[in-house]
Amino acid sequence: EITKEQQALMKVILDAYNRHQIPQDMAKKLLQDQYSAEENFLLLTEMATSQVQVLVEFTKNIPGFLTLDREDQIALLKGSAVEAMFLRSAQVFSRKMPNGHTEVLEERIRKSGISEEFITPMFNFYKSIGELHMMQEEQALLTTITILTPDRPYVKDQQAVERLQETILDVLRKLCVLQHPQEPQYFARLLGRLTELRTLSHYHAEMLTSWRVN
Amino acid sequence: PASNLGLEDIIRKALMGNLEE
Repeated sequence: EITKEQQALMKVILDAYNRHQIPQDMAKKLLQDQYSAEENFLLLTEMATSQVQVLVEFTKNIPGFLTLDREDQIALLKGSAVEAMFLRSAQVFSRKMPNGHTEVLEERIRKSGISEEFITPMFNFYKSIGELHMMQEEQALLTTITILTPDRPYVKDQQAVERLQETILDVLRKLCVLQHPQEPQYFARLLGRLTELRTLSHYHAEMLTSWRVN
Repeated sequence: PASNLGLEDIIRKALMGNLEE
């Protein structure tokens, strides 16, 4: 059973998750008429910057986060920014988009100079997230768990981060049992996406260098 | 503009809450 405190915790996180989104106009820009590779590059860079700012605003609302040591807060955000960005953008691809939008977005990313070897794993990840048909609460909690990963580089007080992450994992575990009674493996599958996300973010550094070269 | 700041700078600025600077 989800306790009252856990309900309140979930509500705080879900509200913050919905409140802090990429500005609509920026997301729409991605769908407008054809841009050159350079313009695509600038647009995606601008989007990435905005996603980091949105991530920080969301993270400030995670109960307990601001009580952590300031440098640990920065280490957690720096360590999770790319993963949180892919997780968030995966939901854009899995949400029922008006017909054609997903194709336009996919085309846009394919034409932005990112080499093929990185695009395939990225879209595979988007597909595997889409297949889970995650609820909003699950997306918000999974993003929070990604951010509160204790073993990020430069984190000094890993136990403090672990305690926070554990509370969120417990809520998500219960939520998955309640919302997916016929899928006992659902929680494990969600966590499995986090490992896939880590490999994707290892690609990301190489992706950036190859992008600059192109 | 924010987009040519490094990742850490963007994070520090946003954490400090003075994005408008």
